[in-house]
Formats: sequence, structure tokens, C-alpha cells
Amino acid sequence: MNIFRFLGDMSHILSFVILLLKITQGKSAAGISLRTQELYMIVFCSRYLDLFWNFSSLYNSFLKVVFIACSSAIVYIIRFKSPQKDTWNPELDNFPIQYLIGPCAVAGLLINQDWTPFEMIWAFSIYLEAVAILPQLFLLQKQGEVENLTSHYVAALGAYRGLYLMNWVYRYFTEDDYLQRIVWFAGTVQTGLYIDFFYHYYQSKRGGLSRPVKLP
Amino acid sequence: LAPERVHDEL
Repeated sequence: MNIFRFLGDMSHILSFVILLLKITQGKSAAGISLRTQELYMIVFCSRYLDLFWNFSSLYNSFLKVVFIACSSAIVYIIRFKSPQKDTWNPELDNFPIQYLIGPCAVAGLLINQDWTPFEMIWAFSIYLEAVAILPQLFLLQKQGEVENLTSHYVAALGAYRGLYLMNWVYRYFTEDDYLQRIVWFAGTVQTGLYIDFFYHYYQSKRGGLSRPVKLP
Repeated sequence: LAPERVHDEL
């Protein structure tokens, strides 16, 4: 464990806290992509199957359960609970996620770590996580302006994988046989997708006054 | 076969 990875996990947890607060307190899922939340639920449920047989640390196992529980709760609230479910707009949030899931599944089959069924599923979850934010970014693009809490949610989510990139650099230079090309590649793509958002987020938050984040 | 490396990251 190193500071980058710890901060990355904390940023990830923060993104869950912000989103859960927003949809439970704010009683609205407006501006939030259910599609992206469904993809995250698939990512965590598939990647953390090894909860039952791989025990790396209590920290790891505990957060795996937390991430599966939070992502499932978010999908449940936006899909089934009133009044949130009425604030979700299927016409706006209509990104064809099958075009994300399909290629990631093929990539997981072809490019993975140990050619075992779990490793294929694990690689699938890594590739899927890299593109899972796309429906959310497309929704924000359509709306042009980003609600304040939503902008903090997306920023925390982007920061989590950005911090993981630093963690991989740190581990590469401090551990001898550390090699994780799959997550290095996927994590770089994932963080890259946020660059444009980060630019507009920074522009809107600069100088302290919180002007709304505007996406062109 | 390389020993299966346990994924220690989330």
C-alpha cells in the first residue's frame, strides 16, 4: 500500500458518498447517468468475484463489499425508488452500453493475465471500468451545464484513477517484478477520458467562486 | 505457467 493508492481509494469512496448524498438527500437523479451506474455495478460484481477465494487484506475485502453494495444501492435507488426513478430521463441517458460491454468482453477473452475463467472476467471488468464513465460524460455534454454536486462526483471519480496511475508508477520503481500492463493501459485510457472534464471543472472552480461547470 | 498472481489492488 502507498499514499497514492490510499488517496485513490479515498477519492473513490468520496465519489460514492457524494453521489449517495445527492440522490438520497436531493431526492433527484437528474444529471446522473443510470447507464454509467449499471456499468460500475457490472464492473465491481465481476471483478470482486474473488472475494470468496482470494484474501489479500481486510482493507481489500472490506472495500470490495462496500463498492458492490454502494453501486448496487445506487442503481436500485435510481431505477426503482420514488421519487428518484421519476427524475431519470431515459431519452437523455440513452448511451448504447452494449457497444461498451461487447468489445470489453471480447478483449477480456483475448487479452488477460493467466487464461483462467476468472482472469478473463477480471480483465473484462478492468476494460469496462475504463469506458464506464462515457454515458455520464455524454449526458453532461447534452445538458451543457453540470450541477455542482455532480461536478464534484465526476471530479472525485476521475481523481481516483489518476491517483492509481501515480500508484502504478511508484510501484514500478519500488517493487522488482511488478508488471500490470492491463491496468496500466486501461487506467491511462480511463483517466484520459476525464482530461476535458477536468479542464472545464478547473476553469469553473478557479478563483474560488463556484461558477457552474460548462461543457461546450 | 506463471504462478497466478493474486490481484492485491481494488
